[in-house]
Amino acid sequence: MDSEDDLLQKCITSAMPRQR
Amino acid sequence: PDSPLSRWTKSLHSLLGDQDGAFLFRTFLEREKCVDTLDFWFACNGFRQMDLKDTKTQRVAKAIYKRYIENNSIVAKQLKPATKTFIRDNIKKLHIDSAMFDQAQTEIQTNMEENAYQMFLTSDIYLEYV
Repeated sequence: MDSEDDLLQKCITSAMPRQR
Repeated sequence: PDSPLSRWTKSLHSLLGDQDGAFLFRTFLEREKCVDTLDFWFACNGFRQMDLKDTKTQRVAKAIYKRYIENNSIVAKQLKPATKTFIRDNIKKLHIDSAMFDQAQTEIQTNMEENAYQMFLTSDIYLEYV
């Protein structure tokens, strides 16, 4: 199971803009 | 006229919607020791998109609360006491809702627009990139 830190990091990354 | 650079100066939103812009702004905030405000802003956006039926969502809400709000971090310092209380109560009662961080995100965003974003547009790191 992912740690809370991993989940938080994934959440942040998911919201970051992708390459145009 | 519609280059990424001209869009960066249009608004904080357009800066953060651009990959290079967001990366450069993040580098700037790391130097200014307030990168947590930007990570919190992105975390709020990511959280809003999560499925409330997924058990991970509750864990992420707690992780955001612990990392940015419960302690005396730069994010916590910029939030109104009532906003922090509202989130703390929601976490304690397990009232996990997609909009639970909206007010906090707005307060952080307003602060960034008035301060860090303005400083960024006159910073060396931005001017060198331009």
